[in-house]
Amino acid sequence: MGRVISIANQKGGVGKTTTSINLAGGLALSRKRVLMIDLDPQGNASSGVGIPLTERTPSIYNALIGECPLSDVIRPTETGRLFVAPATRDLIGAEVELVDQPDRAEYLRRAVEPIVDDYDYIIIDCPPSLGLLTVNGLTAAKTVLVPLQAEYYALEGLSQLLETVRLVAGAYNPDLELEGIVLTMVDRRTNLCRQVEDEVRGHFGEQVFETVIPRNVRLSEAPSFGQTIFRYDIRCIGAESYLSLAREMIRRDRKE
Amino acid sequence: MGRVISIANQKGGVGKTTTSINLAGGLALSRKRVLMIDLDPQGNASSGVGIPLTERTPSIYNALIGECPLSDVIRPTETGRLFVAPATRDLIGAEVELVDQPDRAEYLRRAVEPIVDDYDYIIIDCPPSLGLLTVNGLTAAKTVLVPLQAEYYALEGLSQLLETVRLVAGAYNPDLELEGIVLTMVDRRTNLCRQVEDEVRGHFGEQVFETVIPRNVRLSEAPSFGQTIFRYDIRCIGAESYLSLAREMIRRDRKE
Ligand SMILES: Nc1ncnc2c1ncn2[C@@H]1O[C@H](COP(=O)(O)OP(=O)(O)OP(=O)(O)O)[C@@H](O)[C@H]1O
Ligand SMILES: Nc1ncnc2c1ncn2[C@@H]1O[C@H](COP(=O)(O)OP(=O)(O)OP(=O)(O)O)[C@@H](O)[C@H]1O
Ligand SMILES: [Mg+2]
Ligand SMILES: [Mg+2]
Repeated sequence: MGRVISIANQKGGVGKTTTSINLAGGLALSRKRVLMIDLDPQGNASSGVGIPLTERTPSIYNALIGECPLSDVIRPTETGRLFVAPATRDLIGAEVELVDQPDRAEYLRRAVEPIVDDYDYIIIDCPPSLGLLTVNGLTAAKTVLVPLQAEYYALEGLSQLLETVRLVAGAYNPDLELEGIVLTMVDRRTNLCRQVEDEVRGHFGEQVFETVIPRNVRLSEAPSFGQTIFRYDIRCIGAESYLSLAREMIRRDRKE
Repeated sequence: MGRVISIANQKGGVGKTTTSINLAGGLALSRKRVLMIDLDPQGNASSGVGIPLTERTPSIYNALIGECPLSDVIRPTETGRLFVAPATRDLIGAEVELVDQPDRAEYLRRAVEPIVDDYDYIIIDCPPSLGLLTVNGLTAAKTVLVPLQAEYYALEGLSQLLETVRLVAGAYNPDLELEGIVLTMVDRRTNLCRQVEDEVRGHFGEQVFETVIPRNVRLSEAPSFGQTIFRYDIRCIGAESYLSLAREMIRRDRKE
């Protein structure tokens, strides 16, 4: 049974897409079979693994509204064992089209069900909002991974996100749990970063991954080549930390 | 007649809120009377100028749906001549509540009209999406200022944003123009940053502000004290660059 994990945080620019792509890459490197679903109309996760805009038809939008099965949308990437269901701007329309449907939160879960056993992990990259797309992502998932930038605004938004996770669990998905919190763009030279890390570990303890993702310019260069960090520069600290995150996640999942 | 400027970009974490607060602060320092409207349910612009969550009733949500006039929501800040209309999470509900109304894009413009002449500048901080709240922000505005992080994904999203601006102008606000593009979190030591800047200036020329905002940790520390950069550390490069941005904007507005 594939483990479905949503990468969510309504705060913008905290590293959701970078974590989706490189955690998925790290899991594939660890011999897991992985599907990444791009649920953001910006389509950053799709271009970050090299799927040009012209090759995204059909896209996750078509599968979400039931026009075709998800299997018709899934494509291979340059990385072995890593597949992607790409997104286009059409996805913006889904939020308006589905809002009046009584089962509006369950469209993605229904699309994922038929193929969930074909993968060890399914990673869903969510947009920076708590709207219907993210609610679909949380309803389809078994757990949610929260990338947290070590900054003030990101910390401020955390309680709102965790409350939404509880609401979605109560209304649509009782099994939904927190996979964990991963600190991103960490620069331990600054006071602010150290303060945020201390506060988060103090408050959330074990739920915070030991692995942190440091600020590393190679991570922001890789998407312009459509490559995961492992294909772009496997020796950099960004690749090392995402591989360590993938390994830590596999270890934690085994303990369950 | 107050100049209404929306700060918008659907890409998350590019510096919309930081630019809203510190441009508004820089304009107030230049003896302009300024209102900042927080249109993001995250409420970052409100906390960034020190309005606690408990002091945001009524909020922009109540004025937007017509429950009270905007003048009832406006509060002073620690900075002279700078006022704010704060946001709360209720704002998330507005997107769903207004979606079926025929004039759903015009709620903010109607709320702003009665008070527009009381200010020299009205700055609207938009959320990271192209949904109904941002459309309301673009419909109420005379111009739109686009903060652009010098990174690949931010550049990729620019064409989508400018297309949305054209669509909103055509449908709801024919006078809407681009105030300009301002490069944020600039670190000219990296190749990526220099490449993005060259590409943007090559393509958009005069529409890109000469002033760039460098990456400066003081800018990310100030919000945890609820202060603009000018009250937090007026001598830092972050304060200098936002004051220069405000001055450049005033100069450009005079030329029109
Ligand atoms: N650890 C890191 N070091 C350096 N740059 C990073 C790191 N993680 C992400 N970035 C860069 O920071 C920017 C924001 O990251 P990303 O787009 O992954 O965040 P996001 O949360 O998915 O944003 P959005 O809210 O728009 O979906 C991107 O330009 C990315 O390349
Ligand atoms: N020039 C800068 N130098 C250093 N840090 C910055 C700078 N500008 C913004 N930041 C920090 O980067 C993060 C993102 O900025 P900000 O929240 O202003 O972006 P935003 O576009 O408003 O995000 P959202 O899409 O969530 O609304 C914040 O933690 C902020 O403090
Ligand atoms: Mg993203
Ligand atoms: Mg913001």
